[in-house]
Amino acid sequence: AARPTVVDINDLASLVEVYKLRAAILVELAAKSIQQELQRRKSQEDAWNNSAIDLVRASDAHCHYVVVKLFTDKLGEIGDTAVHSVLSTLALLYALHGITQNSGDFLQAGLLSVPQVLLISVRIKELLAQLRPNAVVLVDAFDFHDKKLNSVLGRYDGNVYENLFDWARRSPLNSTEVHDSFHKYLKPLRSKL
Amino acid sequence: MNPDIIKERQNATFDVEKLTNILDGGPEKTKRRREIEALVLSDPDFKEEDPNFLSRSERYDQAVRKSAQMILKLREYGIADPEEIYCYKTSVHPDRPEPLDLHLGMFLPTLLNQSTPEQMDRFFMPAWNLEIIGTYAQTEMGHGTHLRGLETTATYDPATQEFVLNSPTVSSIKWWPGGLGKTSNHAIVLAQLYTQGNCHGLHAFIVPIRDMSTHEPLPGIVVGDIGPKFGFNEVDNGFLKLENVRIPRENMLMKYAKVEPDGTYVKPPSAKLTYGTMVFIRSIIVGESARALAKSCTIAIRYSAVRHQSEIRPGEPEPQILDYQTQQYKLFPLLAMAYAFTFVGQYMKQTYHRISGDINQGDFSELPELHALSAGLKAFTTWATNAAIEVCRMSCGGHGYSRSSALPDIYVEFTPTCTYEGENTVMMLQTARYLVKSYRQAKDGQQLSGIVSYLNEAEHRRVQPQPV
Repeated sequence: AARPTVVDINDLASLVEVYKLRAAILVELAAKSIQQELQRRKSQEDAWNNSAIDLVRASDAHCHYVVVKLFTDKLGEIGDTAVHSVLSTLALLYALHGITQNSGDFLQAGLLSVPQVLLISVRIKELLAQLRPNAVVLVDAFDFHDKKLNSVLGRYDGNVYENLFDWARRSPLNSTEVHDSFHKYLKPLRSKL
Repeated sequence: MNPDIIKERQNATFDVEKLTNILDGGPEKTKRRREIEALVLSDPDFKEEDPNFLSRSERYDQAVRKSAQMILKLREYGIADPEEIYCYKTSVHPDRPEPLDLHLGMFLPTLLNQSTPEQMDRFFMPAWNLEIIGTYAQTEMGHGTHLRGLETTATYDPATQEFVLNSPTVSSIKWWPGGLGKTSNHAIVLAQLYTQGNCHGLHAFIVPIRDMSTHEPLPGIVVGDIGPKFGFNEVDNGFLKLENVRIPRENMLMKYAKVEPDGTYVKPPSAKLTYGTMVFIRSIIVGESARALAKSCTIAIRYSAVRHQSEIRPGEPEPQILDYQTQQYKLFPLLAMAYAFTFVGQYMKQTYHRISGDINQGDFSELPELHALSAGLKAFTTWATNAAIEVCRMSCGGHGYSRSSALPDIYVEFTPTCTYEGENTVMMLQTARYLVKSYRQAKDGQQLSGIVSYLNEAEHRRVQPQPV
């Protein structure tokens, strides 16, 4: 019943498939773990508890598959070529990065080979370089008004340093040049030394 | 404008406005969102002191002032669409929680989804007009996500046709609900229903907790603020102890489950309907994850474009830190994740509304899948986002630690999503229960539909690694 897979790491549909298989395998593994526990004459509840790590792993894999799938599905709705291209790069990065973060699952299940995982690391570096020119505009697209972002570091105009200084000047500790604590504690201390 | 950031924008390979339109759901929606934001951001009534420099009490005070203004302005402008209200609210309280969050996000939706027509008149309209300010009191000091473990009781007394509510133990005191401590005058209380000597599990009851004119706690009600937390400084998360509090039979939310005047219990068509509001909130949280992550990425990436540090090649000027491969490796996968979660959030919202429509037509068939999906995705996205915000903060070096960066605040406001509205591990196990059940059904030859349909094929698929 062996079904050979050839995963094309540049093809999102192929990656969705591999995430799907990972989820299916981990769900199967968790279900079998419960079964094995039951065969050891454990109660249903104890069997569940003794399989909980596998169950969480299965859920995680299922959700990861759903996210990769929905991101890929979304690309089908995007008509503008330039936007489609940059979002496809992001989707590919998301899917491949997820594989490197969970490579044990994919290797263990025999969904990917070691050379493929190494190839994925190389491909991720290429994608980073590809995204670099669009990084700032990709966050601009979220369109957070400065007042809503409320961040000196994340200002739209990028004028960070002068505003960081202004912000610090507004700290209540700076409302007086000499803080009361100096008169209350430090000055008396000095006279006692 | 900083020259680095100008250069970055000149290098773009796509039209940023087109992508914004996609994220908003169309050019008209972008236009409308900006109109609503402008209404708030140009309004002097919403001018605020920088909360970073205020005490907790001052922050709560400022938040209540703005929330009260917000309600008046929403009426003045005739903004009634839930999405537009959300947009207005997140502009008034820029992505900070506020004391009316549970009123707007849980109290009103629960009334809307679980009230009888009579209850809609009695409670929903006054709540919509903010005469009634409500919260959703489910979690107790000793029990949270495990709903069957909740101890608060509502015992029906057919002689007076009232429910008697009690907090029988210290651990049963309601704990954590937002807006409960000082703001609300009503609460939807989740309690174990007892009638004719039998317990029928958790049901929702509308309980007045404060006098409508004096705002003093009512007899039998012990209510207050639970004290400072990691974040959520604007919100009066509260406690509530019920001591033989009597409410009329009509205060039980009876759209689905019912208690007849003689105490006869009528079961709901689906046990999961009681938790409909939780499902709604979990669906919303997926979108909130995307938003928190998008904000964090915006801050970290813009700052990385203007910050220059060290050198890649000796003797050359300090490069933008965004040019370092390690910085790209920290941030770009998170940027990709922010987009992924945004689209998943859109999907969850659409799916929730579609299935809610089906439920209103009496079709509950997709409710279990929605329940499982919202639980799992809530856990998956919040865990990932929580870790990602911290990566963004550290990618800003020392300045990320300053609250001027906003990243510490984003983190503390976001991190409770991993434990509220369902602790994440328990959420994952709920999803697993559905997956294992589906797997067994598939194994028994049943054809699964929906997002788990891939389990139909699981039995037939055996794979082996192939060289590329």
